[in-house]
Amino acid sequence: AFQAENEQLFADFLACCSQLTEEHPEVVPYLTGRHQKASPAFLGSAEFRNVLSRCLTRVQARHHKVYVYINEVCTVLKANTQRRKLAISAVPAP
Amino acid sequence: GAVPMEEEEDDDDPENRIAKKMLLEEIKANLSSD
Repeated sequence: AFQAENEQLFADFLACCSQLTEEHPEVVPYLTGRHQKASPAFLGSAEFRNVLSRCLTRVQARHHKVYVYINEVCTVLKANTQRRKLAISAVPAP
Repeated sequence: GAVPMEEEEDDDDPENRIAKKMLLEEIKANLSSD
């Protein structure tokens, strides 16, 4: 339900972070990668919108805490990573 | 005299410094596991 809004918020968050993490150019691609691996259900959720909205507002107000907010977004994205399908067909019967 | 420009504040904030360290270590670990 919030997919379009969340994508815009994430793009704004990335834009803000990329300016503030120029000394470590690996940070933004890492964040993007985490976003790509997250489950679509979470990416369109109100929970993700709330986290993004809060972190974006805060990073804009407190540039000196940029890594704190990046970490927060990364943590929720990691917690909602799409699960890999496991090959369990080869498990022997007891 | 000239007033020095404001420098990067990242390392002045302990919470940010820890978060930065954790994040960079995580990125490094991720790169090496690929």
